[in-house]
Amino acid sequence: WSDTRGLLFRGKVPVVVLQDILAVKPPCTKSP
Amino acid sequence: RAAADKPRGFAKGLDPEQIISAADRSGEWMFLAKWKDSEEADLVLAKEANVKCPQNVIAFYEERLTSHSCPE
Amino acid sequence: RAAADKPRGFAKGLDPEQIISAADRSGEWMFLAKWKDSEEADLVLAKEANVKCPQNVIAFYEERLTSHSCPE
Repeated sequence: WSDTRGLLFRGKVPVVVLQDILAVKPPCTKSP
Repeated sequence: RAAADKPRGFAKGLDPEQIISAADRSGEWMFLAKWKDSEEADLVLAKEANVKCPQNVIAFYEERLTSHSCPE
Repeated sequence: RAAADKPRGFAKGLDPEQIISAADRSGEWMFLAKWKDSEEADLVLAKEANVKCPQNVIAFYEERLTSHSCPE
């Protein structure tokens, strides 16, 4: 994280949001 | 019997046009895939789609990618 | 100058081990890619990673699926 480009990722959590009608639960339950 | 024997999913031999939804079916991750030049869509195994049409899968996920801010 | 000339990203010629994060930079999605047999990680364009290491990209997306638009 000493690289200034690491700032791009700081404080952000990428997620893939499924709001599709068929989506029940994600396949992977472990936390990111 | 004819309906049951009809090929489904990738067995149809059609090219996937788009992954339009996703679902968990009995613990197995599935995609709903729409086929090119067809009005039909089928449930396919995600692990099969990941190999056979990775770009369609990536496009599906990428459309739904977002970034949340972490609270302190 | 030596640091600036050092190859970065896929130009290093290393195999990606894992995509560990993603961020939107000026409307373009970027991935943070960790390389095999290296302690280094680099920013790479998502569209480049989608083609060069689609399975790593898919694995990254699968680990971050959620059905909630807001974090708990």
